[in-house]
Amino acid sequence: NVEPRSVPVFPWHSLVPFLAPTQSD
Amino acid sequence: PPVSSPPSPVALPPFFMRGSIIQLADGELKRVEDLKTEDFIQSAEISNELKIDSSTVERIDTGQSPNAVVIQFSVGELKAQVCVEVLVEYPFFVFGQGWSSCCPDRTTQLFELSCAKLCVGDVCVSLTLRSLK
Repeated sequence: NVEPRSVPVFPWHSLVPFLAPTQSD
Repeated sequence: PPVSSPPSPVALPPFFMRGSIIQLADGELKRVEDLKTEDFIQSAEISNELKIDSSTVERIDTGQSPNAVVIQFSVGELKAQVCVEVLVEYPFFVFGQGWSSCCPDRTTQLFELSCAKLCVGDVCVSLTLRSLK
């Protein structure tokens, strides 16, 4: 029996840059 | 002064390769090339920690590393100025348009991911913490 090769699954938020704005006043 | 955020301009992560499997917040699986604006919006709505922000491209300048560009964004309602240095092929998701990069030909060549040209004025999908509001 051949084990099915596992395919990597990436979470949706990996694809979006995390841009944390500085607090501006 | 603007702050730097990821991504690092060293290398592009593997999930931008055409055919990569992406899991949305509701568990649905999609290929990276099939993602729509609604997928990001709906996933962020489910998330307790993350929210979608609109980041408008204000400037695109040559970066310090080879093949890198510095992109200045205006982020969210506060219009906070954020700069990121990325490789020219790094794709951003533009609202209503899809994947876009500074050098779409190179993105397509390296990752087989169809891209539009990222331009000043484009509004990109980005994330912030809900608690930062």
